[in-house]
Amino acid sequence: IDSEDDLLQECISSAMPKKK
Amino acid sequence: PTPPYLKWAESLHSLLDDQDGIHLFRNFLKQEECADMLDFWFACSGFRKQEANEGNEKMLKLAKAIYKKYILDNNGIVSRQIKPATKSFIKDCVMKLHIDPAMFDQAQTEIQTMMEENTYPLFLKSDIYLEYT
Repeated sequence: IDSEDDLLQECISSAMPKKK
Repeated sequence: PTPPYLKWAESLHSLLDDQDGIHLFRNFLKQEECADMLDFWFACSGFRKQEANEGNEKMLKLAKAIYKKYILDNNGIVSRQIKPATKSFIKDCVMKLHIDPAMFDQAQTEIQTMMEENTYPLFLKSDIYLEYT
């Protein structure tokens, strides 16, 4: 379950804009 | 130059293009108990972006994780905003292992429309936003 959540979190973060 | 918080009021897109804007909007959604909508929106974007450099197995795992967390439970805030036809399309893709980078696009559009018409205008009138400005 943990790794599924990690995968999801990583996916969400990858779509966020980078700090300017 | 225009301060970021004024840009946030131009469109949902300008808001979601700024880290601080996302953070504040998420706090607002959390208060309204619908932060999952924003997480889902970003998960869909991330899913589409990963396609080029990730293996199929990881894509499948991720598609299943998104499906399970946001769509499977019909009482979830995201699931309630997505049309039944869109949900069964995604379910079909997951069950038949037809993993496609665009499989969540329609669902993402539906959630985005919901945010544009509902939570985003509310956010611009909220105390959280007004206090920040």
